[in-house]
Amino acid sequence: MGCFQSAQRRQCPGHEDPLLLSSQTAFTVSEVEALFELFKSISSSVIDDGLINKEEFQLALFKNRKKENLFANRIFDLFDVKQKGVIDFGDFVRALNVFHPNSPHEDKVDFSFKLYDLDNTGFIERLEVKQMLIALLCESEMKLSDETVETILDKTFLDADVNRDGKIDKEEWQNFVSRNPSLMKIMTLPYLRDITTTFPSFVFNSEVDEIAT
Amino acid sequence: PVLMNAFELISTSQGLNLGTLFEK
Repeated sequence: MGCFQSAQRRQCPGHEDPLLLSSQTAFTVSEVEALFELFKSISSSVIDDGLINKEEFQLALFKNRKKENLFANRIFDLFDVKQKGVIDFGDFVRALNVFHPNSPHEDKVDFSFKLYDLDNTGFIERLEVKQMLIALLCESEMKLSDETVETILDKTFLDADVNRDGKIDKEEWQNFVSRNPSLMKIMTLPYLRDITTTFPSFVFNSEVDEIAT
Repeated sequence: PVLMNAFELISTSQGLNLGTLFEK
């Protein structure tokens, strides 16, 4: 149910029913409402239109709107499932759900594969990995020679690209992360377990009867 | 860093650390 269908709902675009979002995710209704407090804060930081644009997303990530970042852009694009150039509340909750500690590991692996498959070809290609490595080096001011970058790429593909076709497919990725579980650490946000205590003000703005939670 | 695989390095990017979204 969208917010325009009920007089009791907040009048903002994309604010889906917390009960519905809770039923589709690992979040309780209270947690969805707490996430709305976070969403409101991010989505009003530049333009108060109830939607998160790329600039607002970067501002929330880096506390600095001028910081262009390949990875932040990629995450934004994956959150923006409807490819509208903005993230609505439903997109936000469903995307963050993947990062919930209780979400299925397979969903996290799948999301991470999409994240690194920059050109959406269904494969993580060597050129994409190189592009990401270079972006990381620029971001971190870490200095590595071209030769070292190529050595890291060689080593990575030797380990991950089992069929030696020069690219990593979904099955190879699943296998690779199972042997390198630390790569999945970024896919779990412990904050999501305590979201109601991080944003306690949701209680004052709650629209859902306690009995419904 | 030579001993690390590329994804270990990439996963250290600040742009992939969504935890900062929750910092006020």
